[in-house]
Amino acid sequence: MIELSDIWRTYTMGDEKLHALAGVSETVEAGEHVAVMGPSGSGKSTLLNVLGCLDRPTSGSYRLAGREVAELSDAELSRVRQREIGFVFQSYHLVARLDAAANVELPMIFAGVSRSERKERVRRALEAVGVESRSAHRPAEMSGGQRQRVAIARATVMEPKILLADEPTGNLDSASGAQVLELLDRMSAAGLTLIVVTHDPGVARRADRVVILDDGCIARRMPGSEV
Amino acid sequence: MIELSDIWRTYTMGDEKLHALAGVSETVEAGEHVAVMGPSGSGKSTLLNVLGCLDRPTSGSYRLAGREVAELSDAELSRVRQREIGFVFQSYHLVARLDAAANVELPMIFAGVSRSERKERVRRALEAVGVESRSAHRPAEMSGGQRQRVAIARATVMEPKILLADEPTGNLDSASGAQVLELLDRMSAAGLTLIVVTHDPGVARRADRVVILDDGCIARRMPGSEV
Ligand SMILES: Nc1ncnc2c1ncn2[C@@H]1O[C@H](COP(=O)(O)OP(=O)(O)OP(=O)(O)O)[C@@H](O)[C@H]1O
Ligand SMILES: Nc1ncnc2c1ncn2[C@@H]1O[C@H](COP(=O)(O)OP(=O)(O)OP(=O)(O)O)[C@@H](O)[C@H]1O
Ligand SMILES: [Mg+2]
Ligand SMILES: [Mg+2]
Repeated sequence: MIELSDIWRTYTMGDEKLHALAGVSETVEAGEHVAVMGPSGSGKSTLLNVLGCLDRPTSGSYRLAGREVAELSDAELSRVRQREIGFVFQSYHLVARLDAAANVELPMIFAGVSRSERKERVRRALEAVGVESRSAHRPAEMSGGQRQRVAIARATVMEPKILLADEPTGNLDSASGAQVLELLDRMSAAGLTLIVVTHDPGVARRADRVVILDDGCIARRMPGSEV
Repeated sequence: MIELSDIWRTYTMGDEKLHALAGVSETVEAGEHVAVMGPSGSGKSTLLNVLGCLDRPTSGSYRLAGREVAELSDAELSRVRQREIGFVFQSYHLVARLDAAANVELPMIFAGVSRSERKERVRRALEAVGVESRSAHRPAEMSGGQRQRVAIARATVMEPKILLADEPTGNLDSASGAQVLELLDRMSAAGLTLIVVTHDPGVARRADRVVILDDGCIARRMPGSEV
């Protein structure tokens, strides 16, 4: 499903070069649940952005469902981002002037889902993460953890094949965190390919396997049970 | 040092009233280290905003160092926010067009600290949280955890009497999280009054005592050791 081969992502500033990713190779099979851990600044978000086709590697190959991403047309890339991949950003990136329901609806509008179908799917997505009571509120009128959950609802509403979640429980208490993890488990059991960046060992433990990044490289791999 | 008496903070939207804080009374002595926990949406950030003089309660009394905050002049409030209180926001609120060093320098410029003194204090503040290597970079060029640590450096650089930290380790791995907690411990040992909102029991455990919010009320209090 996902094959990364010698991926580099380098930022050049003046004569300073920073290798956010320094030769990452990894394969993720369809339906696998992988956790990515590592120190702050080790390249986890960068890796997720490359996987989500939101950032192009400086070099290396990324094959998604057998096709080299760098060779996809704009239309094909657009379709992949709209329908195949859901993304939960570390800083949410909700649209400030839209309420929670409109934020969750947005991916369906882009993908051409009919209006009659959208309303119910928004409701169910918000309910699954426990923020239905905030659906008419804009991000500024919500708590940090409520915004995080709206971002998760938005990422899941298109029922993507792959979900990339960048620290999805970072601002959640144990109860709402557990609700989110149970949702992810249900989606995983239904065949979703799930890659979760997390600092929380309790979250990483639920994965099939864990990849540890350090300074842009994969330093270690282990089964989830060994975390 | 801090005396809250029957604090309410109500949001009214149409005929809907939401009591983000519903009668909170609490006293925090100078030098105490208090953790605030509770479900997502329970009022923790709202409480911190009231304590930080960034939000006015709908009703109730807040006495800070013996003075009723509602009766302070604009000049006095300004001085309190600039010199007495440091605030780490749940979503950091760094200035996007300024690099890390300039962001940390900002409170000192507002408070009239001399230029010669500022440079060294910025360097030490960034170093104490392990992000000195990113000092010439803007927030967009940093990882989530690096931004969080710059926000912490900015909040501590004026050596305030009170530090209010809204989930300061939420995006940090165990190593950088530990570095931040050790910094907070050192400041606490030096007499800082410290109030930390956290979802992490490991962070709450380090406090003298813990206050649990639920639906805008204090549901429970316990010593840190009992978390
Ligand atoms: N401007 C606003 N208008 C209406 N409701 C608001 C507004 N700001 C916050 N709220 C609501 O007030 C309640 C308390 O919010 P607060 O941000 O204090 O929660 P919190 O305990 O910090 O949550 P979290 O752990 O998710 O950060 C939430 O239900 C939130 O939706
Ligand atoms: N636009 C940029 N220009 C320069 N350096 C950048 C840029 N974006 C990210 N970086 C750097 O790349 C490195 C990896 O960043 P990344 O966001 O992937 O880390 P991370 O593992 O997600 O960290 P965290 O756990 O703190 O979120 C960091 O050192 C960061 O400062
Ligand atoms: Mg990150
Ligand atoms: Mg909050």
